[in-house]
Amino acid sequence: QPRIIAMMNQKGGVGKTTSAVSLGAAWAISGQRTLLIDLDPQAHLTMHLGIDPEQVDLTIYDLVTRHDVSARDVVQKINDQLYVLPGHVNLAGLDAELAPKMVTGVAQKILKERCGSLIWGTPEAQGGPNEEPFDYVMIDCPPSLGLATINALILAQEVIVPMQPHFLALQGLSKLLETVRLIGQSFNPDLSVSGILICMHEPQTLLAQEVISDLASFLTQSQEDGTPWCNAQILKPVVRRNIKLAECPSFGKTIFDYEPNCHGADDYQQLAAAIMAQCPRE
Amino acid sequence: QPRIIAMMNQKGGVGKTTSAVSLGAAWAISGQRTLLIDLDPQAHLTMHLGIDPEQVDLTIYDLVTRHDVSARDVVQKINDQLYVLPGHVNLAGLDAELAPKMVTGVAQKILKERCGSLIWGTPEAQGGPNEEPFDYVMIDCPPSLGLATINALILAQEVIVPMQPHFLALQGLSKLLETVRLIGQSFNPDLSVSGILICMHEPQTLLAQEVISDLASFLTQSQEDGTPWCNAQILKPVVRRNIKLAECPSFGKTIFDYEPNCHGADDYQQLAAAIMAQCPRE
Ligand SMILES: Nc1ncnc2c1ncn2[C@@H]1O[C@H](COP(=O)(O)OP(=O)(O)OP(=O)(O)O)[C@@H](O)[C@H]1O
Ligand SMILES: Nc1ncnc2c1ncn2[C@@H]1O[C@H](COP(=O)(O)OP(=O)(O)OP(=O)(O)O)[C@@H](O)[C@H]1O
Ligand SMILES: [Mg+2]
Ligand SMILES: [Mg+2]
Repeated sequence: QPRIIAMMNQKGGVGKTTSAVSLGAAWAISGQRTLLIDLDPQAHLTMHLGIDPEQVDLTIYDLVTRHDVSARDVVQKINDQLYVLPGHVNLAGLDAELAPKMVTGVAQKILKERCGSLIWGTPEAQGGPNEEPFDYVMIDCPPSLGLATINALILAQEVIVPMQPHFLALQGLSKLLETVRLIGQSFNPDLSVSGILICMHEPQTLLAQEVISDLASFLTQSQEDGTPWCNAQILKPVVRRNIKLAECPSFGKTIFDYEPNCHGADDYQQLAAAIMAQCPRE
Repeated sequence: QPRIIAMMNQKGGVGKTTSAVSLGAAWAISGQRTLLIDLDPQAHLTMHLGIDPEQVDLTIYDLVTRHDVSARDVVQKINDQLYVLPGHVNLAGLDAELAPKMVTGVAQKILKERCGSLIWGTPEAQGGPNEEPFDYVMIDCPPSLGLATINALILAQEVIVPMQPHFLALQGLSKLLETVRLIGQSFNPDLSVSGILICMHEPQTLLAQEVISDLASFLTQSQEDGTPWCNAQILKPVVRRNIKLAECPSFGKTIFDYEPNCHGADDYQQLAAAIMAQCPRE
């Protein structure tokens, strides 16, 4: 059974894309078959992997808006263990475009329906090559709570919330969790929040310490209260601010290909191992 | 005639809100009557000014979706020279909600229509108190190119693009400029890009120097080419990374009230003066 994780936060610039790529690459290096899905119209996850979104023939946008295209047609191989469904700028218009299909709930489930056979593998009997299913699926979301993010929450079983330890980034958390709860009630009862991922951490600042302690006490209070985030923890290790993580996308490389011995690579490698060690909700 | 500026960039976390509040506060301090408009469903500009968006009676959302509410009912006074139209989380659903009105162009112009009398002042003859018009109007946009941002581009005459000097932040610039050009052609011929504002600058990093030099040569190449950004410059001074700028929103204060002698306050104060000195496009 693959673990399907949505990397989401409507606050912009908190490390969603950097974390999705870095964790995905680390899982692939340790032998886990990993699929990355780029739901952001900026297509930054796609660019980070060295793919020019303008040159891509079929993207996730084609997958969710056309019926003559399958996920197998769209998926691109990065290496033996790492695959991607590339993003596209036209995703920006998805809410307006699919608005008429929201009332029946069709628009909200489109990603799950269109990616199903790729993620869970098709048995040979159905005529597809018996591709192995994926071990990890990571969905990078845009900085909003629109239709793309809702689709990610319906496909995923787990949510990881990247967060910069700043005041403004903390403010949106209750709205984010509320959205996760609503999706849990209406579309996806298994959805839970696995963890909060502190990114761009500057340990010497008082602000970071205060935000992290506020967050920790909030999570402690909601333990065992039955909410989708009652088991959520602050994931360890936190990811420190490290300019190498901001440099590597310009080379189309993951941090492990670009600068394998820097803090950024260490933090994400340990984090990936810690998440693998977590026992997913049965 | 008021200068109306949209602070926009679909890339998240680049300093849009921090710049809108800090510049607005600096103009107000130097005696300019300033209106801030919060178009982001996160309502961070509203929070940064010490207003709890959940407690606000009437917000910008009410203004654009109801006809029994005027901009004068919604506007809140921060001090004698600084006013705000508060944001609201329901703005997140604007694209789907107003999608039917996009085909006629009504949805795109709603902000301009609903704010007109407040921005330009109502002559006494029309029955309103003869409020002075505003000198500066600054619109904070969400991190997307959706309907809220399009409305800002139709109300504004100028665009300022805040940008972190990182590779991923540079990628979206051509799409952003293309959107400005399209709005210029279809709805707002006067729209131009006044400048690119470098935020969270870390002068010692090579990445920042490379991104800024890439940006400078791009702007030089497009000089006098007739595009809406042919006169755009990199605004000076750049805004340095300064943790005080990330601390002040938690106190609901502007940087000038919170820590008037820090780098952040200096940079934004000088920047506000430089923008005032710029002669707006006649
Ligand atoms: N730990 C880190 N140290 C330094 N820079 C980082 C780190 N993580 C991310 N960055 C840089 O910070 C910026 C924001 O990160 P990123 O783009 O991953 O955030 P995001 O949440 O995906 O943004 P968006 O909301 O626009 O999708 C990027 O330029 C990235 O290269
Ligand atoms: N010069 C600076 N130095 C340090 N921190 C800063 C600076 N400018 C902004 N910040 C902090 O960085 C984060 C991102 O800034 P801000 O929220 O203003 O960006 P934004 O573009 O409005 O984000 P969004 O896309 O989510 O609307 C915030 O936590 C803010 O407090
Ligand atoms: Mg991203
Ligand atoms: Mg903002």
